[in-house]
Amino acid sequence: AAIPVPKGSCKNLCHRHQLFVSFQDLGWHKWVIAPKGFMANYCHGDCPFSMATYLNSSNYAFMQALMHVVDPKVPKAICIPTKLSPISMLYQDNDENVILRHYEDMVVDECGCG
Amino acid sequence: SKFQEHDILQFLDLEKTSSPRRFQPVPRILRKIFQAREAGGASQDLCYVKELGVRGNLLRLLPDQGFFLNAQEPSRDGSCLQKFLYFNLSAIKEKGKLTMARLTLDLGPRSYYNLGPEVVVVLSVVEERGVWRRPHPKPGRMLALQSVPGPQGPLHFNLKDVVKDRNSNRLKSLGLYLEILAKEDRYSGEHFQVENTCLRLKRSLHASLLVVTLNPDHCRPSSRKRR
Repeated sequence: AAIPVPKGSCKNLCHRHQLFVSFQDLGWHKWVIAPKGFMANYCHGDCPFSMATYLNSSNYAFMQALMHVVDPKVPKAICIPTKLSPISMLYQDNDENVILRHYEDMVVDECGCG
Repeated sequence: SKFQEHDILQFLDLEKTSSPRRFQPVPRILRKIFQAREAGGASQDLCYVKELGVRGNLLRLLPDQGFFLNAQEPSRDGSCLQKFLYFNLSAIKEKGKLTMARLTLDLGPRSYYNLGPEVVVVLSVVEERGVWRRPHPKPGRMLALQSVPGPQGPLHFNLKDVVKDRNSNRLKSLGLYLEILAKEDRYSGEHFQVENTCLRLKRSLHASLLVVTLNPDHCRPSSRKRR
């Protein structure tokens, strides 16, 4: 049978929340040459069973949500990052070296139920 | 202020914040790579430095902290300049795998004029310790001997084995002995001012060591595929 989509605000549903960490705020702007900061986005929100087929969900999230409906002791599906991107930092250390460093999987681009 | 600075430093694999005494100009090669990465977006393999053709997630450009050795005029035997090059390797931790160590000798901007005489560049390792206290460190094992017609622009030398050797012996610095000899060619018909070329080289010579390391912990392909 078709599952009715819940009414009400979708603000509570799983989605990405943006947060920018400014190196200026940290007082790091004197030694970090670039960038000015980085996005510390995070995922937050509900993963209800009725939305599991929409919210960028994986298969097991759908099963998890289904099992939660059958047995509430089973934890719900949770909102997690599904796509991440790297950042590079250009900075100077105390030995006057200029350093370019790369960090994988730092910025959350997309969220989904997992 | 809500989270501990120490935590985020540790998260970024940094031991402490820096408070550099002097600001270094951003080396062109690092600026070029950084801007390419910013423009490239997430799809590129950022643990591979395509501009250098090696794997690596950490690039360090170490400035030369050495000094010139002979302050007199170029000697009669054509010895143009002698310089002791010194690189502080203490920032290079054993954790990463060394994938490149490239010495660049920048002999000055390219131009179409006053190319100057052909020079011979001789690069040797200075083995001795405590070299700072000696006025004239002695050259040890020769690393490179290269003839350079019309000395201009950058010269690159692969020092990966030398730096790896220093690292494995826990030596936290690298001393090199650089000598440039000017050859005046009497037969080419052009009269080169050896002295001018030497003075120009002395004025414009800039040495730096680019070290690239790869930390396998920081370079894992993401495994989750979206449904």
